[in-house]
Amino acid sequence: MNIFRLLGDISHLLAIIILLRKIWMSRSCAGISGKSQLLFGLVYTTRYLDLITSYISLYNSVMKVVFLAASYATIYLMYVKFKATYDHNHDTFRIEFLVVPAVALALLINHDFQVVEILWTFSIYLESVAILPQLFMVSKTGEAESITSHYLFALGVYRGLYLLNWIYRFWAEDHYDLIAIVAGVVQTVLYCDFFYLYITKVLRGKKLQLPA
Amino acid sequence: QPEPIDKDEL
Repeated sequence: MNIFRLLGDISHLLAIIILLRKIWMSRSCAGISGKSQLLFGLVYTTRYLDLITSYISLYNSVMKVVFLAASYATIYLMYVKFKATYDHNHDTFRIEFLVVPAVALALLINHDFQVVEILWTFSIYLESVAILPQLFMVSKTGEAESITSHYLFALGVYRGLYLLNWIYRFWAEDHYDLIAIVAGVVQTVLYCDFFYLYITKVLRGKKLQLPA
Repeated sequence: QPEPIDKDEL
């Protein structure tokens, strides 16, 4: 494992913790897209099925369990415990527009036509666009709480760091996975507009507010 | 010969 990969994983972990903590401490999931969280739950579930079938390392297994548990916990808090605070009027992105193409693409473009491999590929494609309901919600309300912005920043940076990891691995190990790389580029590009707003506004102490 | 698929990454 190289430094970019490690920092990417830490950033990913940090994002998940920031979100869970925000919901728990404020007893509210206002401003958070339940649909994006459902999609992430689906992403982790379909990608980490190999947790049962193959052992890679303790680090790998622990991280997978943590991501799965945190994702399910977030969904539970949003849809059960703090359901009353869930802002579903603003969470109107049609997720079938993301899930159906991700399934189709996974069936068409994959490394191996086998169930576990297709589910992995689906999870990679779906992850790249899973944040769209959340970004759509922010654009609809025109603003985001600072803590939500920190969450989005950490989540966006994670795949960006993976891109550096893949560049490094291509150079150092001659290893590359085009499916992950292309999806990772798409995923990171989707955050660019947000990164700009985060750096120019949130880091200067201002609330993230979109121009009217 | 393609590289074996690396599933170590998360």
